[in-house]
Amino acid sequence: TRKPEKHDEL
Amino acid sequence: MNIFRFLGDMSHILSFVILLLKITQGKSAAGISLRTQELYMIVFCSRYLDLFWNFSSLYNSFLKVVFIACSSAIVYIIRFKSPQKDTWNPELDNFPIQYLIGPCAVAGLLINQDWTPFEMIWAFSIYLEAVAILPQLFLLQKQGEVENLTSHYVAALGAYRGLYLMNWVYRYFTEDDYLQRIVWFAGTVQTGLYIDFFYHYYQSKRGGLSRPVKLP
Repeated sequence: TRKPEKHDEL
Repeated sequence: MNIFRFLGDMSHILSFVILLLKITQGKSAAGISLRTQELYMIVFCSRYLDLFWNFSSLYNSFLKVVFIACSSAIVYIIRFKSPQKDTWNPELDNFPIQYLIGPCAVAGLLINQDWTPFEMIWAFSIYLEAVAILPQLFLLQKQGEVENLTSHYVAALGAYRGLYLMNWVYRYFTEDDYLQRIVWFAGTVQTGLYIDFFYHYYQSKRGGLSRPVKLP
């Protein structure tokens, strides 16, 4: 299942 | 990391380079909205608070520092440094940014990822970045004609988030656990705001001769 991941983008 | 995200970050860096060159070499901030630059400084200073605990890569941490430093330097130069500060026209660049910051702050409180203080601030910064270009676009609209470097600056800025949209599509289809509805929505709105500008930018740059970008 998709889950919001920790912010790895700028 | 994928090519879309990398090109997006390079386009973002290019926009900083163009703007810094313009205001330092050209010694003028005419046509540049200080309001937009202030919003970007708020965006980066709030979103990158996690610099101190969310270490995902050296690349990320390095660019976070670069973006905070550049946006702060730009605001400082336009606001305090001579002769640039005298070329900023507060009558023209008078978009009421409190009407952007307020709703984004409320949205960040209500719609965020984990209900922690940082996530509320992070969501606020994502929403604010989506609308931060508005004062700049309004300023260009008032002036009707866009100075060449400024047009490249806005184009690079629009391309950065447009490339990020492609990066999100790519990640959605290649990573089975990737989900980021907040940035998908905000990034789409952000890129949408540039569509009208891109149309006029393309019309003016078509066929190689660099006719000035005219906004109706």
